[in-house]
Amino acid sequence: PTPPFLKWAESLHSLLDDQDGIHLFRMFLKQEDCTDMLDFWFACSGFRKLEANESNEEKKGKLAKAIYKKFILDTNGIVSRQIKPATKSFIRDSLMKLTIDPAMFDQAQTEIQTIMEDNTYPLFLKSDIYLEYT
Amino acid sequence: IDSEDDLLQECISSAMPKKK
Repeated sequence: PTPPFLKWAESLHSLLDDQDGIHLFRMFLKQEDCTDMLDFWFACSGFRKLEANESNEEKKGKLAKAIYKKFILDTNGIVSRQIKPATKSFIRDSLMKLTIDPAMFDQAQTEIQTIMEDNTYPLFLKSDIYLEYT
Repeated sequence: IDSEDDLLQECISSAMPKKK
């Protein structure tokens, strides 16, 4: 069978689908001071997965606010700096509405994912952390 | 009542793959 570390080199999704891969990628991002990008990516996925039942509505609202506060409100944060202003406005407007859309962070997640795919992920595959592991 | 950080942590963990 293909060793996991070779699978990690196939795509960002293969890397993020493996606990050890995530752990190693996080170590690399820590050096680059941008673990928030990874946390944000997973927070968006987790938010979308929340089931749409009554008891979750309040939780969803709280969580959406927590994600916004932690990653987007601080304009000096790595995530906030990389997301387009229109996307940030869209999220802020969604938060003001009473019904929280499960897809409200999708665009922002895609933007962060593209930056990881074009930038940190290829750098990771060339990094000492990854090469030493292999 | 969950604090915002706990809520966020729980959310991030829920999206992670399970151990294979």
